[in-house]
Formats: sequence, structure tokens, C-alpha cells
Amino acid sequence: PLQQPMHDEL
Amino acid sequence: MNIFRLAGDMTHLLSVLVLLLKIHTIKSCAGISLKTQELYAVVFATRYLDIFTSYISPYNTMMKLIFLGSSFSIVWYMRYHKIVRRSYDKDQDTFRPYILMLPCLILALLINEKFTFKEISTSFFLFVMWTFSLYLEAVAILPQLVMLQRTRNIDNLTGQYVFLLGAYRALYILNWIYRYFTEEHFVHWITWISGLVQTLLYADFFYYYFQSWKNNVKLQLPA
Repeated sequence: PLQQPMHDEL
Repeated sequence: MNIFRLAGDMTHLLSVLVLLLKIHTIKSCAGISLKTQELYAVVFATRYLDIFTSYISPYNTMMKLIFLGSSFSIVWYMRYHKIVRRSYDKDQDTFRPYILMLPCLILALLINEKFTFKEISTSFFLFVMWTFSLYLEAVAILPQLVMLQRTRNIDNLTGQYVFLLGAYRALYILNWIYRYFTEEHFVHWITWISGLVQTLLYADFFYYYFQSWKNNVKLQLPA
């Protein structure tokens, strides 16, 4: 999947 | 999830609810900067681009939808609602959003966690948009703070709204400190620095807000 910059935070 | 982050999210949610309460019940947005509300809508739209591609938890998705929905509906109320829009004082809300958005976009292209300009890919685009939303959120309150200095009598709900908005990011800083000490490799300099700048921008507001609370007088910011 796309590597996510946004960690788990809002 | 830790207590600081939960408290931060709840404070952020409360700030949005206080503003929606003000606008929806007394049908007034006096003293509220539409520019700041529009910037926040952009912040959430660019921050939550991955809402449908990356699933973290029901809480995470629900909060993202709430923040997106509330920020866009507040902008809608202030722009198009026939009663609310009358109480918007556009002569006092003169901050030009583009002088905030452009530098944040350029900075996000130059300084982000990827640093690789060569791979113009979807994930690079997501990184840049996410970083842009972080930088923009740090300065999004400026039009509102400028407007507060111009409007002499700040009503309680507006003061509470700005206070809660500043407090949420201060709680997030505690959350980052907590996670740094309790999780391996939890380092996000970009998030930390922009979050610190954001909170520092509220410093003088917090001071005057505390003074007005302590001396039980009307909140007033010096011009």
C-alpha cells in the first residue's frame, strides 16, 4: 500500500 | 493512544463544537475570522487525503470525518447562511490567506520527511500535502488573532473557542514528549517544530485570557 506519512495521529 | 493525545483531541473537538454552537444557536459569527476557518478547512482537506486509503481505527476515521464536516460547514454558514453571514465583519478580517498558504506549500516541497524530489509519486504527493497541512495549521490562527485585536469586545464563546484551539496543540506537545519516551524511534521533527510554533503563537492570547479570567474582567487584546 502507499507509504503513509501521516502516522496514527489526527 | 495516551491521555495527553486523547485530551488534545477532545479539546480540539470541543473548540469546534463551541464554534458550531455559537454559529448555529445564536446565528452569529461576530468576531470570527472567515479566513481562519477557510484555512482550517484546507488544513483538514490536505491532512486527511488518505482517509479512504489508510484505515487506522474507527476513532481515527470518525474524528477525521467530524473535523472535515465541521470545518466545511462552518465555512458554509459564514459564507452562505443568510442570517449568519450578516454578522460577519469582513472589514475586520483582512488577512490575505495566500501569504500564508504559498510559503507553507514551498516549505513543504523543500522540507518534508521524504526529501526526495525525484520520485513524483502518489506517496510523495501525500507527504507534501500532509506536511503542507502541518505548516498551514501552525499559522492558520493568525487571521483570527489579528481580528481579535481589532474587535474591541471579544464575546465569551469566541474567547473560549480560541483558547481551546490553542490548548489542544499544547496537549499534543505533551503527547509527543510522552511518545518519545515510551516508543522506539518516535521522532517527527517536522510535526514537533510546527506544533511548537503553533502553540507559541497563542502565547500572548493565553496570557491575556488568563489575566481576564483571574481578574474576572472582559477579555481584551492590546491593539
